[in-house]
Amino acid sequence: MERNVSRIHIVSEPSIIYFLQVSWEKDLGSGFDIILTDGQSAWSGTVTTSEISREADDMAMERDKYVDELKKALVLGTEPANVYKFDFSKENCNFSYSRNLKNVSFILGSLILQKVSSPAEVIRELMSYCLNCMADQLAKNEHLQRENEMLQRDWNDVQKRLEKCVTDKENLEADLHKRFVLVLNEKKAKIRSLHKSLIQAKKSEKEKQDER
Amino acid sequence: MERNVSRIHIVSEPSIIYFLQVSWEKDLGSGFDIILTDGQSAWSGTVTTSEISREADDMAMERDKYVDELKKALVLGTEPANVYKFDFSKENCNFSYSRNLKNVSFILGSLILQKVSSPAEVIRELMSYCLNCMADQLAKNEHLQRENEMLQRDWNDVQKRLEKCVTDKENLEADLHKRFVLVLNEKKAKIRSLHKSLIQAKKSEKEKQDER
Amino acid sequence: CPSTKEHFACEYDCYGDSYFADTDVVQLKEVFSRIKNVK
Repeated sequence: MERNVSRIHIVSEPSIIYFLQVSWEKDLGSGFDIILTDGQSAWSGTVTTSEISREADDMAMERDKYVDELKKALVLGTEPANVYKFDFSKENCNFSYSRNLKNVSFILGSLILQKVSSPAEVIRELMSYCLNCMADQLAKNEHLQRENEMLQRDWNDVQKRLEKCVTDKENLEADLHKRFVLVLNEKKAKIRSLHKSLIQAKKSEKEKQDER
Repeated sequence: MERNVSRIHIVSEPSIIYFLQVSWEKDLGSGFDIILTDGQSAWSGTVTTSEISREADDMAMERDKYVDELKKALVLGTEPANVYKFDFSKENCNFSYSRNLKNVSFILGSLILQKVSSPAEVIRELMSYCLNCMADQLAKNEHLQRENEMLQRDWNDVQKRLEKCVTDKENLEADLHKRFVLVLNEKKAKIRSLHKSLIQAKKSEKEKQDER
Repeated sequence: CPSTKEHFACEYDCYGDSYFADTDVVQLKEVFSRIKNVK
């Protein structure tokens, strides 16, 4: 089961923070449960899959697009504060959520909530859920941190090995050339020596020929 | 200001979860504030630095060691469930925290809490704090995740460059050797040619000398 | 002995590489490995 808890403001009571828990199985579009609390009282309600279809039809909106709007309004909380509005009446327990578009509000959905008889239990459960999430996130954070440090060390290690390989390659090239030059110069010295001997032999023959 | 919220069980009411918020400036040993709530009512209190010193003296414990025990009991929450115990009486508002050692309980500290007149506000503030922590951790985790992905990509990149460098080094070595062999063999061909000419010249001279 | 030394000096350079016989990569690597203290 998926769950999300967020802070919302009620239009009719802007100074009070309310907490909205939305929970659903697999997909929000299949229906969801709502819990609303002001830290003292709590109200709950359900929106069924057929109610979602009906609302989408009423708004002449594609169902998938309507469910996306619901996600943005009730779960994601990534939009700026004035894009979605919430209203709740403690008298008739009517809870509604609207979308603001160019200063015009479009009601996305509404339902009558039931007042919870033991709000303390609901509030305790909400807080427990939050603390569990915090603990999970902290554990994940520590794991990611360790992974990060390990990746950093690995990167440093492979970077050093690359630098060494580049240096080794340069050194190898220089070293091989030096060795080659030594061996080559031996051959050149031999060529010079043979060349000198050949010239000498030819000169000696010519001298003897001239003598004769 | 530092703060920690945890779940505790009260010995006299084991089926109810209570939430304990401990807050302090810089160091727990300088004194701390407590808020206790069962999701319906809330109580608050303060433990001053002199009270901490007094408790440590009463227990004949070094102050630093006593403060460490307080941290483990009230903040860290890393010890197994039965190491530290809490008790609270709604009648006299006495809140105490003890350490279990070999089936004997040692009271670490106790104080009389004051019942909060507007518990809803306290509960809302606690929940807000939890949601803020969750959001911060989520943001941190997302940042670490992105950083880890980037580090992994960088590592892959450097690893590829290292593999290429190793291959290039091997190819360079092979290539240089081949070139050196070609050049040397050219010189050797020259040497063989000169050597042959020299032998021929010496042979020709000897033949002519023999003729004479 | 001196004659053998003289013979090798005619046939091979001071690194053991033949003046006359063609070399190959394997032999050249061997010659290079014998060169100490390359300056």
